[in-house]
Amino acid sequence: LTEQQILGSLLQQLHLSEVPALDKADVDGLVIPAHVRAQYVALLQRSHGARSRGK
Amino acid sequence: RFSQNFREVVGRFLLSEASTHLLVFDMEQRLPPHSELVQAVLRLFQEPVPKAALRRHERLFPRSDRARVTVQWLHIREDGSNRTSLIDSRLVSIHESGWQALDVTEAVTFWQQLRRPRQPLLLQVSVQREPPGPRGSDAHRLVRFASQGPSGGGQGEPQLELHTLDLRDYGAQGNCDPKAPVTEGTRCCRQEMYIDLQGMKWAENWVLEPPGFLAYECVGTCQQPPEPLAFRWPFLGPRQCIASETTSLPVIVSIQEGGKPRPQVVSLPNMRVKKCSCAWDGAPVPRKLEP
Repeated sequence: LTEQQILGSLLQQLHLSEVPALDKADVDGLVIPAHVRAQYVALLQRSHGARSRGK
Repeated sequence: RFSQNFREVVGRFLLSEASTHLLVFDMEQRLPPHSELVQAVLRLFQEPVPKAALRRHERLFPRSDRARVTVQWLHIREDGSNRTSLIDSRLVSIHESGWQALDVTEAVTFWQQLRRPRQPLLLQVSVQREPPGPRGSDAHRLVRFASQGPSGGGQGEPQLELHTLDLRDYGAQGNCDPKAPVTEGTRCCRQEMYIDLQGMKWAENWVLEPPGFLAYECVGTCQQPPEPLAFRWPFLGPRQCIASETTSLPVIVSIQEGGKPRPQVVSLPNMRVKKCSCAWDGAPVPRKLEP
């Protein structure tokens, strides 16, 4: 798994063609709301449990 | 003939397109545990055509001595309905006799996906006119397989050959031993590999979670089987150590919405290796049994 593959997958999922220009001020103090964190944790748990088809 | 309302239309059997046989194989306990099915071969004994019949056929249909043998997997669903899937199809000549081999690997792969208790393996073998339609000959009528009908007597009964690989010898070994270095002799295994997202320039101020993750990778080699196969898949390469199961990775990123940054969850598919296996490079990926 290469850095390029991870970036490519993220851009594809977000339908972006390049990395958005964000600076530190944008994210400083940004709070992750509970419902977003809950969604993240649920996906994380599912990915640890779920079996994908793979090759 | 049975209705007052319809004028009856009499028909005649003009062409006999095919003769069909159903083969039943009891498969329980046939495939050893911890084994991988490499190939399944159906062998049918084609009986020699009597010379007189051959001569008669050649008079009627010169230059046309072939028939098509087709194997379909028959699945009888729980609700009693059934479906067939085409598995293999080959041309045979009425001048030949002896064991014919058909590749039924996919039928056994389908059968393996059935829920237990599983029905026997049902193979529908049909001998068809080739080519179909009025241009073909009656050669398919002369193709007979042994043990067709009561007079079979067990001689030359259909055989199902199962080629399997013992995964204790030819498979992967799960996770690598973190204490042992990976060398050429290491058997295929899953090794920890940590991806530090925080160390990636492009992720700065964009990827909020996670700071990094265990992606794993498949390392090591696989033992190659010595035996030649009855059917050689033309594109087959060596057995390699590959990621046979992967899972996705959820991440939280910051996206701009209305000029303001907002956290959003995104799931990245196939980011983490769940399982490593030994698999033939270039082997066809078995079809999944549709419900």
